[in-house]
Amino acid sequence: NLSKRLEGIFNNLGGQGRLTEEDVNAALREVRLALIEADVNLKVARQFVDRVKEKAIGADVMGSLSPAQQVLSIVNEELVEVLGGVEGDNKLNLGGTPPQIIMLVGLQGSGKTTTAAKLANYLRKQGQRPLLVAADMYRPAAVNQLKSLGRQLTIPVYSEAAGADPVEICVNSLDYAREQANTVVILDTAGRLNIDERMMNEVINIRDRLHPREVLLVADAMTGQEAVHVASDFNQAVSLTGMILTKMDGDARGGAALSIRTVTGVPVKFMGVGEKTDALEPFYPDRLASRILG
Amino acid sequence: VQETDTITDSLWDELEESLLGADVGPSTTLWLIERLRQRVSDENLQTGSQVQYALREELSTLLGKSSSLRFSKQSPLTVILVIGVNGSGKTTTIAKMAYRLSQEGHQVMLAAGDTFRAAAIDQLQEWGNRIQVPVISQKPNSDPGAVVFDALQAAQSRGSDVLIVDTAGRLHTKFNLMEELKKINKIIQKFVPDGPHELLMVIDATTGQNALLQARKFAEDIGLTGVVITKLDSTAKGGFAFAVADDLGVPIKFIGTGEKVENLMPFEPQNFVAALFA
Ligand SMILES: Nc1nc2c(ncn2[C@@H]2O[C@H](COP(=O)(O)OP(=O)(O)OP(=O)(O)O)[C@@H](O)[C@H]2O)c(=O)[nH]1
Ligand SMILES: Nc1nc2c(ncn2[C@@H]2O[C@H](COP(=O)(O)OP(=O)(O)OP(=O)(O)O)[C@@H](O)[C@H]2O)c(=O)[nH]1
Ligand SMILES: [Mg+2]
Ligand SMILES: [Mg+2]
Repeated sequence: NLSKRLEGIFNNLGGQGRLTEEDVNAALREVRLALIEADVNLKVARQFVDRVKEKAIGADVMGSLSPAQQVLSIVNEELVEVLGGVEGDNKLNLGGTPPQIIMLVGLQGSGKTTTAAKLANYLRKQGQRPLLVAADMYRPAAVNQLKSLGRQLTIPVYSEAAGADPVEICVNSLDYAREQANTVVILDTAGRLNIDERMMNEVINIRDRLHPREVLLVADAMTGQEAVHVASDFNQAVSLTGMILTKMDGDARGGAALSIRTVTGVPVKFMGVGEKTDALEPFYPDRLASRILG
Repeated sequence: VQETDTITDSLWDELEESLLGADVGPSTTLWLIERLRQRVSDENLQTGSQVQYALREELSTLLGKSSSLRFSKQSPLTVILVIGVNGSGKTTTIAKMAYRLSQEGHQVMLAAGDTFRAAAIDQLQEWGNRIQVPVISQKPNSDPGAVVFDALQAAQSRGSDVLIVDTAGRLHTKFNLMEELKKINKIIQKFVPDGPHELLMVIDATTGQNALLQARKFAEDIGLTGVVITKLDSTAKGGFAFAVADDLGVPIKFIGTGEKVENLMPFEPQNFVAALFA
């Protein structure tokens, strides 16, 4: 793992009272490798390492820490800061006149429908009256999937018959939410590619018509190098307010989160940690940082 | 972009970047670059184009020869077990394969082996209706092994020659779920002497280095005879394919290129390598 590799590096270089540029360069090569193994985007990894380099060179080797531990602690601190970011931006913003709208978007199979149900469950525990909206009219049995989850949770699901247009479904759901006094509306949209112009226009239209308070990118923790391009395209189209990293109960390192955060500034708001409807956790930057570093 | 075609340090940097950017992974990329440097000196390669050509050769070698679906030689029924992590595209891929095999004249049957996820059975049944292929299923939350056994019997009595078994998505790190899969595999092995004839793992092209961990664990726990890489219509290149094919000796058999039933193509190593640099 990374700390062993760094120890190995510093054992080969002389122990000093300060970290020299040579020490730091050797160590940061290992850090960059660890980040790329963790699926952090190449350019993001390079930028990150450059920032750490500035902080590390000339840093005093603190009394009780080995040079390797010193570099690692600077790296960890920087990573937590980037991931954790501004106070409060990892929380859901649902203040204001109800019903507030949360829109979920993302690539095919990332976990949107399951996450919609998890969010509804979470928000109900917080005293909200959520309404789930089945806006995926493409995938076979997608509406049934959300309805089935809604039944399990006894949370209402708004849906329309086959042939209905997803944009109109979302618009209609808002009227329904007002009638039913729901306080939060969660829009589950179809999986789509960021390069599919027609499908991207669909979510742009939904956003323009409904002004959702939160637009969350649901991203698979195991996403590779393309995470950056996917997130930037979605961000450009619908102005993301946050992301949810799913399948964090596996062993994917989750470097995509660093890439997305760095390039789009979008904060992680939740993590999906299982298939059940209670498997949603708030985001802990320090935990994700150690996981990415391996 | 280079002015001349000589082999410079920046050429090696560019190659490294394009490989890493395609999710080929650091250890495979390092191996490839070292191998190419060796070939440059051994074969006295002079130009960047020659290095590019050599790279494509090395990549093709890692992938192995193209390999098609393996049918039963002993029993009249071929059984294909489809596995993989959550959301990778298993159910959709099964519909595509069933469609293709029906078009080729086979009598296909499907087993709704995902009895856990909301509307998983509905999803496969809807596909079955669309492509007119029978689907064997039981109630949600029934034992997947029982459904598979049911389907094996139905396929046999109906005279189907291909049974494709859908399974629930599962993370390879989940002990109980991997044990469940081993059990399903045993049921098929007992019923069909040389089955399952294909243990196809479905992997999402947008996956990063975790793909290798997934494939290794599935291979270790129940064995793999082939891989399907889905969602190659995205911008992802699926570069993990090289490490998976080479490391595990398992061929990539098909690729998924969209959400429609026709969007399944046999894997062509040459095309895949060319697309890496497109
Ligand atoms: N282990 C695990 N599985 C998850 C998690 N979130 C979702 N899943 C599973 O991932 C698979 C895909 O989830 P869906 O909710 O259908 O994904 P989706 O984004 O709605 O898919 P599309 O609508 O087709 O784009 C299902 O098998 C879910 O049970 C998670 O946090 N952990
Ligand atoms: N663009 C694209 N989407 C695909 C492809 N293959 C599958 N999908 C989509 O990916 C999503 C998940 O597909 P499923 O077939 O439900 O995946 P799965 O592996 O069966 O999912 P679980 O059973 O929940 O684990 C759906 O929205 C599919 O339409 C492909 O080749 N390209
Ligand atoms: Mg969905
Ligand atoms: Mg499925």
